[in-house]
Amino acid sequence: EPAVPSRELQEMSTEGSKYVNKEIKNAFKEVKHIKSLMDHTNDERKSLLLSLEKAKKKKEDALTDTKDTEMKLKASENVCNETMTALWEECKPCLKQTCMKFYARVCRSSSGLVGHQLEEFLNQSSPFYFWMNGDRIDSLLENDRQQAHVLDTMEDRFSQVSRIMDELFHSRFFTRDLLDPHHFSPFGPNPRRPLYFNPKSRLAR
Amino acid sequence: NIMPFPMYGPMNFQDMFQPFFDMIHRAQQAMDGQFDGLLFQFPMEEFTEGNDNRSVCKEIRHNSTGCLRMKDQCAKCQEILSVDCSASSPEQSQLREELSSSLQLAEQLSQQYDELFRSYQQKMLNTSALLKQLNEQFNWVSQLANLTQREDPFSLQVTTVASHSSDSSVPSGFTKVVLRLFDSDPISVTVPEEVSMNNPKFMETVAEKALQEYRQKSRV
Repeated sequence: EPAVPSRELQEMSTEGSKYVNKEIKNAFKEVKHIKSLMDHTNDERKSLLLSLEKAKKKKEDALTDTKDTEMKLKASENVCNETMTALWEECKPCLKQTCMKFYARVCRSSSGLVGHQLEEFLNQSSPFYFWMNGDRIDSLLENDRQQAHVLDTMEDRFSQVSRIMDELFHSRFFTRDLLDPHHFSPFGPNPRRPLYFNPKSRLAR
Repeated sequence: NIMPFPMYGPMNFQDMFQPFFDMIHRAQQAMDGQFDGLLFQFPMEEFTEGNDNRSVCKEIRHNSTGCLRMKDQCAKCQEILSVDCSASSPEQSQLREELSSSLQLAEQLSQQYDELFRSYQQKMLNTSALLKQLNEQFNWVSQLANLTQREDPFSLQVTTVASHSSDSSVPSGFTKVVLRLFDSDPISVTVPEEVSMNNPKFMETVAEKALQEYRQKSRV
């Protein structure tokens, strides 16, 4: 003999189901709220993207000017070569030592390979490159290249996400307006048995 | 009123929620796929130990030009930058001045761009966080939908109710309720005996605890 009769179990199930359905509705409301936050973020993102594009254009014009001048300077005859080379020979060991100290202390990693790579790099570099701030120019160009790549990928991902979210929020769930009186029937055929549980639903589909 | 079920006509639970599960999952995958690795790390202006120098270390490992930024700390390197060749080549000197000023402008505009780029990255991170939130809020519902194969009038089905007097394994002073949420595995919940079965709070407590447990499991 069960401790609680089945009729009471059914009543308890009905009461519990009401709570679960209420929580599902709450989750659904929250989804709509998050969607509105995403729309807001997206509007801000779009306006930011416009500013970003304008700033990119300005930056790239300045970089082009810099590269052009650098080319002209490279094409001009190397002067003061002897002075620069002598200074460069003294600059290299100091640079290497400073960099390796920094690397060992801050990056906490073995500096053997990096030291060898740096030495090779310094021996191949020219003082003229250094004199005309070639490293600063290269650094700007490298950042520009990397940022362009990151931006492209971010945009690509965002458009994928946007497509999916559009699909999600254009589903019949969200597009069937609650104001549509034709479809809205607060008292369905059986209020205790929502239609989405209707056993005929498979047939109807 | 968002989900008055009858208005959606003949749809079952799976019909309603399965697409959400797939879509939110796909959206999050698209956004999160190595998103962290994608973030652009801005090289530091100054090599200081107090700052986050991960990007500097990465730059030194990847490309030795990073070390050239430390030229300020070497007097002989500074001297190269001060070499004045105007006497032997006024034209070259003029070009160098032009280069210096256009480089300064390019650096200034790059900094402005970097600021905007940082904000843009932040917006993308915010979107990613919202997707995570969306998943957290809705994951349990869509997982329940995934489990549901049969159509049942109840989203919560109580199977047994027992107290210490009827089942010695139940701690005294508690009522144990075993139930299923849709087609989930049985979930056991205990309620203090002070809340009697006739009390409307009883089933609310049971359902709340069952959902909490289910949500926790679905997060794992």
